Amino acid sequence: MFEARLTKGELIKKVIEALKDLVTEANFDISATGIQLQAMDSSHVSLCALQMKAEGFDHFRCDRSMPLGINLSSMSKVLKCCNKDDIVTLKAEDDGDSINFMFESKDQDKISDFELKLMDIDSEHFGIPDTDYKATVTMSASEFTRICNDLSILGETVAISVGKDGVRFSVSGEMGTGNMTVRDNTSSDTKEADRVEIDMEEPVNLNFALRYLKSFAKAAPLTDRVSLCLSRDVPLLVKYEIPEFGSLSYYLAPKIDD
Amino acid sequence: KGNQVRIENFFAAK
Repeated sequence: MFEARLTKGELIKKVIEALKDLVTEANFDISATGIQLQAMDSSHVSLCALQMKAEGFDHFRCDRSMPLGINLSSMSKVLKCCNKDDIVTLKAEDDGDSINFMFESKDQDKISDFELKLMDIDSEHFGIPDTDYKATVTMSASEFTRICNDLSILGETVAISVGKDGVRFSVSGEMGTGNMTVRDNTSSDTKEADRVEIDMEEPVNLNFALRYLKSFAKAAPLTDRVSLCLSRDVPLLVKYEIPEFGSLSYYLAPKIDD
Repeated sequence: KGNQVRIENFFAAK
């Protein structure tokens, strides 16, 4: 028996909104420690890794570890019926072929339940090594969304370079070129939400497809901050930490010159 | 600008 109840049910809705552009169907691996998901996009260019800790839920019970294969676009449709302040309960039997969603309004005056059929999904799992990244930038999640959306007007590829002057996002396309530089402002009196922290061991300069970054940025409603971790010739890690609940990490393979 | 590399090239399957 699996049962998980979350007062802040909206979090689940936001998680699915942050995944469904990249991943059509995925296994939610449930165990006594929580829920994990690892999935690649259909082009195998990026990898999403979700972690939701059991302690982050108001109630969490999982008698047997198992994968719950779910179509994310169906799940997103079901979650459209969940209101902002609803309490969400997820339930599945050990040998069942469905997952149950229950949405309760805060005042307990409306209760809805939905059942979704589970799918058998043959998914590969990757071992993600602990990487000592050469540059880490932590900034406002909404500002990062803005940068990705704004620069995509000009081109498909962004060069991200972290140097002593800050982190520069550059795009060039048929229309022209654009650069946005964000500087470390930790020494000034910047309010928490707008703080930019740059931790650089050595300069890094890598190219990435903007369309994936734009999809990752859909996770911004989950939390205030995002971290970008870079090292030469390895995937970019874009990490959204959800306080007391878990994290949503995206890995994006770079574009490499011949 | 640059060739897109696949993500599997970086992570070993478990």
